[in-house]
Amino acid sequence: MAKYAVIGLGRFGSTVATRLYENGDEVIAFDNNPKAIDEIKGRVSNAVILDSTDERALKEQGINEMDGVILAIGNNIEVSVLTVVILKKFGAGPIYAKVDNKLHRRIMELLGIKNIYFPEEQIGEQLANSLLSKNVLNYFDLNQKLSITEITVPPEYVSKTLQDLALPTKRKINIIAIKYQKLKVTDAGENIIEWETNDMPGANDVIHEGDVLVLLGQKHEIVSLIKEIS
Amino acid sequence: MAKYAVIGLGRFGSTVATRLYENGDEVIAFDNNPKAIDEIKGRVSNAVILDSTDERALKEQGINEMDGVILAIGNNIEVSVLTVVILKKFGAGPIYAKVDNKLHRRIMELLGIKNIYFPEEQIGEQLANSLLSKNVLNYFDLNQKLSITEITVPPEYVSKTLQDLALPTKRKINIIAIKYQKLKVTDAGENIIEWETNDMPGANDVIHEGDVLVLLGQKHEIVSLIKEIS
Ligand SMILES: Nc1ncnc2c1ncn2[C@@H]1O[C@H](COP(=O)(O)OP(=O)(O)OP(=O)(O)O)[C@@H](O)[C@H]1O
Ligand SMILES: Nc1ncnc2c1ncn2[C@@H]1O[C@H](COP(=O)(O)OP(=O)(O)OP(=O)(O)O)[C@@H](O)[C@H]1O
Repeated sequence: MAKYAVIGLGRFGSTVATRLYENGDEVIAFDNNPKAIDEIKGRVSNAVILDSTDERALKEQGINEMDGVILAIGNNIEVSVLTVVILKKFGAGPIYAKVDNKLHRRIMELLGIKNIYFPEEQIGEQLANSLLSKNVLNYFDLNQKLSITEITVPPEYVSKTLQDLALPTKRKINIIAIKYQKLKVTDAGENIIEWETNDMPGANDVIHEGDVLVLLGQKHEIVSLIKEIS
Repeated sequence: MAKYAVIGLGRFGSTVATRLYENGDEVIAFDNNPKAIDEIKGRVSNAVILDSTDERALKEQGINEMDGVILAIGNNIEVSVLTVVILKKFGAGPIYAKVDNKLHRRIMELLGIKNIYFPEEQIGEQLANSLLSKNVLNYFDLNQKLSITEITVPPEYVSKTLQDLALPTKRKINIIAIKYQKLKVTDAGENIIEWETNDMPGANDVIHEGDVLVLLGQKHEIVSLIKEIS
């Protein structure tokens, strides 16, 4: 069980704080707005009214005994920067910082922060990439080189086995899961369609119309496959 | 090549608009702030000053001839809702809506919007989950059931082959990639360490100390594995 401090309880900070607590970690939440503290009580280990630029208060709260500090004050670059300087002075960390704009991110990079989060940009890119094609239901950059995508099965794949397709050999793309629809009967005797996932696809598995393929591969391979099947 | 309208050019909207354009799609960007329009000119197909609650202006711009409409006005629930009502009246869509808080999301759900984005919450959860353990470098929910995680290799895995570990059989978890460090010599004759990715791991591949494993599996299996190796 790890111990984290979350400074700033806006939408990002409060999400991180409560989720970490639900995951079983110890979470101390800080904010200088009493209302934010009231709202989060009971959903974290401890919630304390505190100004993040108050060195002594941070020290008293044991900020350098944490396994990590999440700095979730995006809107005020000055406060965010001053807080980082104080945290670094105490050797507190690692620091996970949320930023609100490109300048803010650049400043955090220059301060040596490695874990930077810019939600609007990250989710904006994810949406744009998932719209690469009508057939793309989902798209992630796993890291700088690898991407994962979920696509509806193109007509030319239907009735082929994974071995026929030979995506790994031909395109260096792995089919890591196949989602398919299954007809079920409810307890009420109703016929319904439910989605199931085959997360261990085998070479002899056959692809059916309406299936969804989950693919992993190098980004440019994934993107070129997507453009080809559209 | 698809045609998209992006309404609202804040950080989320401008990211989506410019990224879609870079991806090769036709993008018409709308905002009622002339400054936002100036800033994005040249990075989208067309940028037009427009109030999203102006039915006639939207119609004149051909809003119902789009392959999709991205509604990126989070801060003003009233404007956002009114715009959705107008878009639905024209049969424009599908609609991808950004929301700024839980109430806004609930309203969008009630209006029948299926593609809802709440960046602070989504990235907040992703960060919290990636902190499940010091050994977790990354964590995604691929969908409601499947998760992907990158973990540092636990000591008990070192020198074993993938076949030895038998993660798929024992835990229904797939090792979909292995990242490892490789010693290289630069043109300047320097020894440096670079990360490489084996994205087609084979049964006889051996795991080395310092490797990073990329795993895919059912969420509860992934989470229990993470808790075990911590
Ligand atoms: N000096 C400070 N010390 C402690 N908390 C602060 C300080 N300044 C601001 N906060 C708190 O940080 C929280 C987040 O701040 P703010 O809303 O400005 O940032 P944000 O990044 O836009 O938030 P969100 O996560 O909702 O996007 C607020 O609850 C605010 O009260
Ligand atoms: N009625 C309107 N018609 C067109 N554009 C509008 C309208 N109202 C607001 N906008 C624009 O929408 C953009 C985003 O608005 P706002 O910043 O309020 O939302 P946000 O969701 O907080 O943005 P961000 O994506 O930066 O988080 C702004 O550029 C603003 O000018």
